[in-house]
Amino acid sequence: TDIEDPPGFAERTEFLLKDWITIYHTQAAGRDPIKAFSIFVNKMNAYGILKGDEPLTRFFRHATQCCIDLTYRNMTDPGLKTKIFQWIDAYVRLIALLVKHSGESGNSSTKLNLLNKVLGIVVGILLQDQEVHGTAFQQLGYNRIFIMLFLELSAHDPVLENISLSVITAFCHTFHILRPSLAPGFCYSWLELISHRVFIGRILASIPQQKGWSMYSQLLIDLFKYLAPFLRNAELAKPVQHLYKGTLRVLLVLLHDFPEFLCDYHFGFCDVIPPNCIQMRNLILSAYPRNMRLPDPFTPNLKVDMLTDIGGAPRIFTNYAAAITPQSFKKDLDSYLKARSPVTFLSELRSNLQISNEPGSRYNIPLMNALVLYVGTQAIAHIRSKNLGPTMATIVHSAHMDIFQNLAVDLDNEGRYLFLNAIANQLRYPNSHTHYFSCAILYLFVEANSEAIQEQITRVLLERLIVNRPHPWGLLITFIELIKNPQYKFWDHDFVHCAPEIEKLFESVANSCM
Amino acid sequence: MGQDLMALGLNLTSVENLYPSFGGPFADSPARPQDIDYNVPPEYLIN
Amino acid sequence: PLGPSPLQKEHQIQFQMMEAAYYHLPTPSDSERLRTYLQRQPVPTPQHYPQQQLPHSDTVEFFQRLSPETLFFVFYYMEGTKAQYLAAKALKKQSWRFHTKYMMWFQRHEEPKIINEEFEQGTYIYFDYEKWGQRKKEGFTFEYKYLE
Repeated sequence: TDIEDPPGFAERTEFLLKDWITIYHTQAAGRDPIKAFSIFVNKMNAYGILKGDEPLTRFFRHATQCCIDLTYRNMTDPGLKTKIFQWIDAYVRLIALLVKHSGESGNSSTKLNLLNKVLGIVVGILLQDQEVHGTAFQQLGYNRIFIMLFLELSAHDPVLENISLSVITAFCHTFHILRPSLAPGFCYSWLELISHRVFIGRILASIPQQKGWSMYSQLLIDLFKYLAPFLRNAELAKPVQHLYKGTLRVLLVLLHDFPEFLCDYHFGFCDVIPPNCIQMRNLILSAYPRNMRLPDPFTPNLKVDMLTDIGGAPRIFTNYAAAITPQSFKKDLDSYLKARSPVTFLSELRSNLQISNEPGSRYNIPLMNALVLYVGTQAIAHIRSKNLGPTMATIVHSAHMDIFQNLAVDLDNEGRYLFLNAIANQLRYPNSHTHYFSCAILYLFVEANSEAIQEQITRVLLERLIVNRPHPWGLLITFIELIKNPQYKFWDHDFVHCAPEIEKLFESVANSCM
Repeated sequence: MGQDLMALGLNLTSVENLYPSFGGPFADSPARPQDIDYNVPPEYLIN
Repeated sequence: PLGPSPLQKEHQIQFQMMEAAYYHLPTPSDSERLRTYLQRQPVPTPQHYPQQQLPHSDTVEFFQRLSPETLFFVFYYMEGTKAQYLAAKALKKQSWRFHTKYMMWFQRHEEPKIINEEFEQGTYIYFDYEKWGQRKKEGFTFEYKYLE
C-alpha cells in the first residue's frame, strides 16, 4: 500500500526488531523460546503491530528491509556475514513463531495466510531491489531468509507437520515467481534453494502420495527454460557453465534417489531442454523405476519382446494430447488416424509444424514432440486392440506409420532432426513406448527412400551414444539392433565408412555387442 | 562429449540416498556430518 | 543441424545479471545454521593432506572407532548437527549415558551400590566439559528422570 506509514512506524519497527534479536540471542531464549516469544508478542501488541492486517504488513516490510539494508551495508566485510545472519536468523525465527502460533492450532488457514503474506513481501522487495540495484543486486540476504524460514517451518513439530504440504506449496509458488528468467540476479541462490537437501527431502520424499512432484517438476522446467538459450550454443560462458554443472548435480541426485520422478516427468523436461543438450537429456531419459531390473543391452540374442516389463505403459504426467493445437489440427489428426481421411492431412502436416523460416528455429518443438508421442500411443493401442504387440510386422501399413513416414520424407533436414529426436526421446527403459518407437525408428531406417534419411537416423542415435554416460537402455538396444541385424544392411552404407574414426567407433560398439 | 558425471563429487555408487547429505549444486563434495543440521534432542543444545 | 542461435535482448540482460551474481555466489554455509563454535571455514591445506571426507565417515561404526575425548569434542562443539547425533550414539554404545540436568556424560565405574525405580547410586566416571577431562565421582546418584 502506498499510503504513508504512520509517523514513527519505521522507527518502532526497527526498535522492536533489534529488541527481538537481543532476546533471541540471549541464553534464556535458547532454553525457553516460547516464554521469550510470548513476552515479545505482548510488546508487539502494545506497539499496535498486531492490531490488524495493515500494521502487520508494514512491520514485515520494514523489518525485511532492515535486514536487507544491513546486508548491503556489510557486503564488503565477509566477517560481518555472521552479524547479518544473526539478524536474519532471529527475524526468521520470529516469523516462524508468528506463523506457527497464529490462529487456533487447528486453524491452518490463518497460519498460511500469514506465511504467504511474508513470502510475498520478501518477493516484492527482492524484485524491486533487483530493479533498483541492477548488476549490484546482492542475493545473500534473500537466500538466508528463504532457506532459514523453510528450515524453521520444516522442524519436527506436530503443528508444522500438519501444514507441511501447504508450506511446501507456498514455497514452490514463491520460487516459481522468483524463477531465474524473472530474477536472474538470484539464479544461483534459487538453484541452491530448490535443491537444498531438506527441500528435496520434503517435496519428493516426505510429502505423502508424491503430491509435491508436480510442483517440483514445474521448478525444474523453469530452470531448463532459463538455461535453454544459453545452452543452445556449444561454448558456455563461465557463469552459465557454473549453473549448468549445478543443474547436472541436482539431476544426478534425482536420478539416483528419485528415478521414478524423472521417468514420470521426462516428457515435459525434454520439451524445454535444447536438442543439443545431449548429455543432460540422456541423464533424464536414463532413469528407470528402481524395482525394475534392466537386462544388459549387450546380451547376445536379447529377446526384447519377451521381457516382462516391455508391455507396460509408462506413466507420463504431461498432458501431451492437449499440446496438439490448434483444435482443428487435432480433429483432422484424429480423423486421419481413424479413417485415413482427409487425405490432405499428410500434405498439410509440415505446415502445421513449421512456425518460421528462421534456420534453427523453424519448428514448434513441443508440438512435434506431442504429435509423435500421441500418434505412437494411438498406434500401440491400435496394435493392442488386435491382441498383438509392436513388431516390425504389426507397426506397418497403418495410418500411424503413414504419418511417421510422411514426416520422414516431407520434412527438411532441421524438421526431420527434430522429428527423429522426438522418437529417440522415447527410447528409455523397458516399456511399451520404448518398444514401439524402437521398432518405428528401425522401420523408418529400413524403408527410407533415401540414404540421407538413413544417415540422419544414424546421426541422431550416434550423437546420443558418443557423449559421456549415462545412456538410456532403449537407445542402446536400438542401436545394437541396427548394427547387428543384417536386415538393415547397416555396414553397406557409405556414411558408415565416411571417416576412419567414425568407422572405428561403429566397430567398437559392434565389438562390445558381440 | 559432455561431462564426466562421476567427477562432480557425488557418490553415485552409494547404496544410500544422496539427498540427505547433498552439499548443494555448487559443492563438489557431500556435506559432512558437522555441516548437516539435525533434530537432536533439545537437551543436546547446550550452547 | 540447429546450429547456434543468437541471444535475444532479454537473454542478454539476464546474462548480465547472472554474470554479476556469479561474483557473489552463495556458499554452502549460507544455507546452514550459524555454528556457535566451529564455523565452516574452508582453509587451503597442502594437497597431500586428505581433501575429501574419509569413506563412511558419516556412520555410527566410524564414530565408534573414535576415542571418547574425540566423541566428547564432537558432541560439545558441533551441537545441532548430525555429527553430534552420531557422537552421542557412539558414546551410548560405549555405555556412556547423558545426564540432562548436568548436561554431562556418565559411565558406571562399577556395579551401583543402590539401584531402584528412580535412581542408582555408586561410583561413576564422568566427563567434565569445563576442565575437559574424565573424572571419577564416588557415591553419585544418577536419577533416571535425568537420563536422556
